[in-house]
Amino acid sequence: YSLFPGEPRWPEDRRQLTYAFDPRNALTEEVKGVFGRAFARWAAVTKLTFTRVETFPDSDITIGFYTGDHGDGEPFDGVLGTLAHAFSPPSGRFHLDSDENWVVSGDVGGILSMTSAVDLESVAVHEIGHLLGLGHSTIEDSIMYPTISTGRRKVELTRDDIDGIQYLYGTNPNFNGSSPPSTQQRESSDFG
Amino acid sequence: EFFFPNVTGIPPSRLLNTTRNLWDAFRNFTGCRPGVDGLYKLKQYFQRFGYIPENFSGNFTDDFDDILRHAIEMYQRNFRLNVSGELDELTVRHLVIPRCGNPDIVNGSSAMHGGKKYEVNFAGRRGQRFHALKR
Repeated sequence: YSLFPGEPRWPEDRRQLTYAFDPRNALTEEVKGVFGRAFARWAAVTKLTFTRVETFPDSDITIGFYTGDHGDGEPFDGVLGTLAHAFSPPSGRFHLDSDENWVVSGDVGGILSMTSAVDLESVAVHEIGHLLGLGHSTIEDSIMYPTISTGRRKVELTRDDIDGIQYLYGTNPNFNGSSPPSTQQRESSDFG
Repeated sequence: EFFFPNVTGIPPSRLLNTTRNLWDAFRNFTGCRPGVDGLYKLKQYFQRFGYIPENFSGNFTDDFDDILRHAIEMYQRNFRLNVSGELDELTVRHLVIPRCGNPDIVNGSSAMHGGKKYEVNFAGRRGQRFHALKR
């Protein structure tokens, strides 16, 4: 794993984080639920907690889908290419490219590998890692690896991801420390 | 409009129009070496993800110069590819995969490769001085 320069992290008095969605996106509960599951994966291994709120400007983490130039100097580029980006702590800004074909359920079958469809939860888990202070990893199976092929679902934290986040925030007392699923187990749950 | 419960819900016409992306053009650079034109977009790609410093002051050219070669080497190192400084097939195949928009190298320092830090030093003028330093 890697960290951002200076190892920024959420301060001690801000470990119970809130997140909210840009109301202009009018996301469905199903889509919001995908993010809830992604946050839960990180909460399971650290002392951090994540609570959804409706007050978008006041929440610690703000999530929005945007297209092209959306005002942060990092314009999106249409279908595929860059899918999303997120800022290091304590910014909390999480932006996704609304030009992608986001798939919100894992039940897609092998055809996905031949299309431009992207698994939303896979990208959400990765970007939350950035929001919490993790940079990119060279471990191809890790969540924090920079690329994700269309047709791939990768949502389980690996040992590399867990080591990184626990270095920043410590261990969830309820985390049993068991090894994350093996590569073979995770691959079997991939689309296609 | 852009959420689909599963892939079968995506209109075929939309899929046909979106199976290729901007970076697919990089496939044309497979195997190219110094002397091949058309590379400035690839330099922009590498700069976007930190492999060429943001403060590079000149305009990118189509030259396969040291700036590009060192960016390719750093990229290959980060993605655990064969470090050749050349645009071999596997490297180009990696380049076109959709990815996170966050840079791999921040402020000239990459911590991606096995915890070892690599620092990029760049004089600011094209071709003058550009090297990667392993710490």
